[in-house]
This record gives sequence, C-alpha cells and structure tokens, in this order.
Amino acid sequence: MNIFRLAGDMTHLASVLVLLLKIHTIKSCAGVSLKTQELYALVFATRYLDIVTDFISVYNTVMKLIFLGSSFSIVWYIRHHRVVRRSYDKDQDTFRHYLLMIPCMLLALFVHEKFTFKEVMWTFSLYLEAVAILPQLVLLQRTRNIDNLTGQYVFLLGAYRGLYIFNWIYRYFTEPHFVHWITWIAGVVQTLLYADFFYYYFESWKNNVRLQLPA
Amino acid sequence: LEQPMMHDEL
Repeated sequence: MNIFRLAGDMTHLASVLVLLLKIHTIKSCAGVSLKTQELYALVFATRYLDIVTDFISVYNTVMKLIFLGSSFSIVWYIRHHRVVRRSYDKDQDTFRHYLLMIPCMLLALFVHEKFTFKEVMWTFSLYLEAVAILPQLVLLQRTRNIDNLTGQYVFLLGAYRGLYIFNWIYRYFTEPHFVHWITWIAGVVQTLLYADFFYYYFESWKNNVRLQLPA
Repeated sequence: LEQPMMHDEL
C-alpha cells in the first residue's frame, strides 16, 4: 500500500461520508443523482464478487463492505426514506442508465483479460465506474445553485480517481507488474470526465462564489 | 502470479 493509494481510498471514503452526512443529517438529497448512486451500487456489487472467494487483507474486506453498504443504503434513502425522498430532483435526474450499462456490458464481454464470470463482471465494473458520474454531472449542470456538500462530494470523488492514477504510476515503477491496460484506460477516462468540473470548482473557490456549472 | 495486481485495489 503506497501513500497515493491510501490517500485515494481515504478520499473515496470521505466522499461517501459527505454524502451520507448530507442525506442523514440534513435529510436532503437535493442535487444528488439517484442514477449515479444506483450505478455505483451496481459497480460495487459486480466488482466485489471476490469478497467471498479471495481474502486479500482485513483492510480490503472492511473497505469493500463499507462501499457496498454505503452505496446500497444511499440508494435506499433516496428511493424510500419518508423525508429524504421528497427532496429528490426526479424531473431533473433523467439520464437513462441503460444507455451506460448496456455498452459497458457489451464492451466487457468483448474486451477483458480473461473470459470468466468473475473477470468479465470485474471488467464491467471498471467500465461502468468510469462513466457512472455522468448522470451526476448532468444534474449538477441543471441545478442552479449547487450546495457545498454536493460540490464537495463530487470534488472528493474526482480527487480519489486522480490519486489512483498516481498510485498506478507509483506501482508501475516499484512492483513486478503486468500492464493492465483496461484498468488504466478506464481510470484515465474517468478522471478526465471530472476535468471540467474541477475547473469550475476551483474558479468558484478562488473567487469565493457559489459553484455553478455553465449550461 | 495468480492474483493480478489490480485486484487488490478497491
């Protein structure tokens, strides 16, 4: 475990905590895309199939359980919680997830490292994670005023992806390795999707104004 | 190596 990987995981964890904090304490999911959250739940469910077959470390297992538990509970909150569900921007959150899921599944069936159920599912989860933020970014663009917690949530998610790239560069030079093109390309694509958001996030921070994405 | 390196990541 290197510092970039640990920082990446902690940033990812922080993003989930920020979102849970918003939902749980403010009892609001305004500006949060249910579509993105459902895609993340699917990402973790398909990626962590190995939680029952392979033991890597206590850290690894605990983190997997946290990401699985948090993603499914966030989806539950937005869909079913008596108060939270009323703040959901249903009419704005119109991205159709199957437009992302089907191409990712097809791509995973054709482009993978090994043709086994677990490996294809793992590859599917990488492709899907790369694009899962899109419904959230579209929703942010439609939202006039983005509240601080939602902005921080997306910022932390983007930072997590960026740190993972540094982690791979570090591992590439320090460990005996295979070149995992699929992971690298999916990861870089995912990080690039945040570039625009980052630009406006820093602009709003620098100018001390509320974050707003141009339509 | 049975376990490819990326599989220990989250």
